[in-house]
Amino acid sequence: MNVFRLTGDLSHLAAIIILLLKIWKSRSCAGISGKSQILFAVVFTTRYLDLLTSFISLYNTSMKLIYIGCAYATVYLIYMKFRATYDGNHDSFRVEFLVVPVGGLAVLINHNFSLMEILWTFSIYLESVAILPQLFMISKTGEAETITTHYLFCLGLYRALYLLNWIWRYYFEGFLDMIAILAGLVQTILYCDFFYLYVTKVLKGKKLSLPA
Amino acid sequence: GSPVHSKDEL
Repeated sequence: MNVFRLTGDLSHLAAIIILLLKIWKSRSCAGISGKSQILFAVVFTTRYLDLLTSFISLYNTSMKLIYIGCAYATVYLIYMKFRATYDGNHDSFRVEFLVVPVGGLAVLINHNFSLMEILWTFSIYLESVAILPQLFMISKTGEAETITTHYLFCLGLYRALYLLNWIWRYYFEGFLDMIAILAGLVQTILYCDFFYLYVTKVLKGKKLSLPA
Repeated sequence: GSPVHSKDEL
């Protein structure tokens, strides 16, 4: 555990909590892509199957359980409790265009051809693109609530911090996981355009709205 | 062989 890894995890946790609180407090999931949230629930479920087979640490187990629990709670709020506020018409990204190629890639390129390992790889690849329905939704409506941009910033920052963590681990531990690193790089790059808008607009007190 | 990645990360 190093400082980048820890702050990355905390940033990820903050993102998840911000989104849950935003929906809960406003009693609305307007502007939130339910499809991205389902993808994240699938990501956590397929990645953390090792909860059933191995114990790493109390920190590891608790964080995994919190992530999974919050992911399903978010999906529940969007599709059940506050479904009347769900903006399905604007959440029109075709997720099969992500899930099918990512599934194929996980079968082809993995560390070990076993069910658990393929599902882990699938979750890594899927996470890297799971935010696309949300970004697509924002580009379609041309705007995002400020609290939603804080969520996206924390979520993007998390993987960027993990990149620094992997550089650290490579130099000090000789640790190198190309699948996680390349997918993490793709994931971080997808947020770059958003990071730019966040810094130039949201941090200066303006609402994030895209030119028509 | 030894695992090229460890599952301690989230």
